[in-house]
Amino acid sequence: TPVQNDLEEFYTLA
Amino acid sequence: MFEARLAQSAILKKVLEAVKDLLSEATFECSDSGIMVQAMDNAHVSLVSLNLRSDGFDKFRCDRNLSMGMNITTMTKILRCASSEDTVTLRAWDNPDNIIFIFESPSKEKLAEYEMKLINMDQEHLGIPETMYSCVVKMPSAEFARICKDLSQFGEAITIACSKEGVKFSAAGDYGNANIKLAQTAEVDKEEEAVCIDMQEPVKLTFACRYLNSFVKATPLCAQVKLSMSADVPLVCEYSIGEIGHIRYYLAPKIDD
Repeated sequence: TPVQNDLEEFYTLA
Repeated sequence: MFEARLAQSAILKKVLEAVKDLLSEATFECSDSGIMVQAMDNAHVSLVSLNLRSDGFDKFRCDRNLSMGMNITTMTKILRCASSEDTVTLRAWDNPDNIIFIFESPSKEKLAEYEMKLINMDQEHLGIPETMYSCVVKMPSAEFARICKDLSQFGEAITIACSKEGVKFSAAGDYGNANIKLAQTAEVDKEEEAVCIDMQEPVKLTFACRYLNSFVKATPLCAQVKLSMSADVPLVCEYSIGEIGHIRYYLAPKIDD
């Protein structure tokens, strides 16, 4: 089953 | 002072319906250039980015930049009190504790004011770089909503595969599987009915149905939706909001473990 990624793995907190 | 007026509340009503599933509260950043909202859902899987330009309002005044934390659930309730044809005005003073929503009927015989308490919120802004996407699909928003709804019956995730032949949406579950292929339209009478694919490289990504079904709540805002995809980066699902701005949803893809 595919696992859900977190958005913060792609974008950094500004 | 901050004051923003729209001739018809319908747009704002639709915007609230389009974000309320994902956000319970959000900060509205108001400046000369307009109103911006950027907020993630509680699970930090998706992000809503809303932009309403000041020149799209019938009247817009913002003397100093304001960050107003709003309870989206309450705001949705308030907007539901407006008729679609009512004029809506948002008003707040400098350093506000409250925001006032004023609804005026077209005949000007009914004037309703709702005051909502603002909330203090920690700001968590994500820096999203300008990205060139491998595939950009523009398609009728109602068709996208229909596909998300239909495929959600088969599984918890939808795989979107885009190639030069077209775009394929598929879902698989314990009871079966389904796939829907859309080819680029050759000729259309109406631009809003077109399926248009701009592909640099083929892409195949999997996304949770739950979030896609929240995004399609924006369907009443625009006849077309734009899906931007590249391998291993979040999907961008964009709806224009008339001449005033846009709403973009970002969704992290699922990965094979």
